[in-house]
Amino acid sequence: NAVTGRKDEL
Amino acid sequence: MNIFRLAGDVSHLVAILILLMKIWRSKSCAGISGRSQVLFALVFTTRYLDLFTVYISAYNTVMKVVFLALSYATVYLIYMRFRNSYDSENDTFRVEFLLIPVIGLSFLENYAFTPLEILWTFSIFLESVAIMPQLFMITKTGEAESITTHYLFFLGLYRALYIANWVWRYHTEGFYDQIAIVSGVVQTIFYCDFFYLYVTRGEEIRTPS
Repeated sequence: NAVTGRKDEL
Repeated sequence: MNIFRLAGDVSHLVAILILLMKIWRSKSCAGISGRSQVLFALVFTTRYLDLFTVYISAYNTVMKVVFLALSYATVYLIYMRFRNSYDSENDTFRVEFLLIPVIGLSFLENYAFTPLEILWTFSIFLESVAIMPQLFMITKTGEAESITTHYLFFLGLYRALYIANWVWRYHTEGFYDQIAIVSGVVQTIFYCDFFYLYVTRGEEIRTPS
């Protein structure tokens, strides 16, 4: 699942 | 959020604080690679560009600001405040050998061909190799002060804990971030030989120069 936009990890 | 990621973030913060306090208290940056610290400041700068556009949580925002501030403070101490103790003779790793491949790869391998995504990917790839100048400097000088080894230990531990976090998130929420995982594994592998020395030799590290 491509993780674009909202990234919740530092 | 899970315990592995929280422990990882704490370990990362501890590493950065260990280094900053060491430089500040000893009023010297001998044995520290300024190049690595510049690369880390660049990693945070290119990764946290969404600081003002995307709100995740108070924790997320606070930690981003803290990491940015501490990394720039460290660079400032090395190149400005205590520049006369900066060991430029031994901090000679050719960072262009890191930047060019990382820039190229972030254009090739990313989730979306947009400035924010490419810069984020660049920061992920760069972080995995940003410690190279520091490790190179240690092999060149043949030794690392014990505090520097603690810094490297917690810095290596942080991404190892993030790997545990990714395993946990995959099994609990089916989440996985392929670019971060591959890069994080490579990054942690680079620390393995240091971890071995750190555990077997304890404090002082003498690299076979």
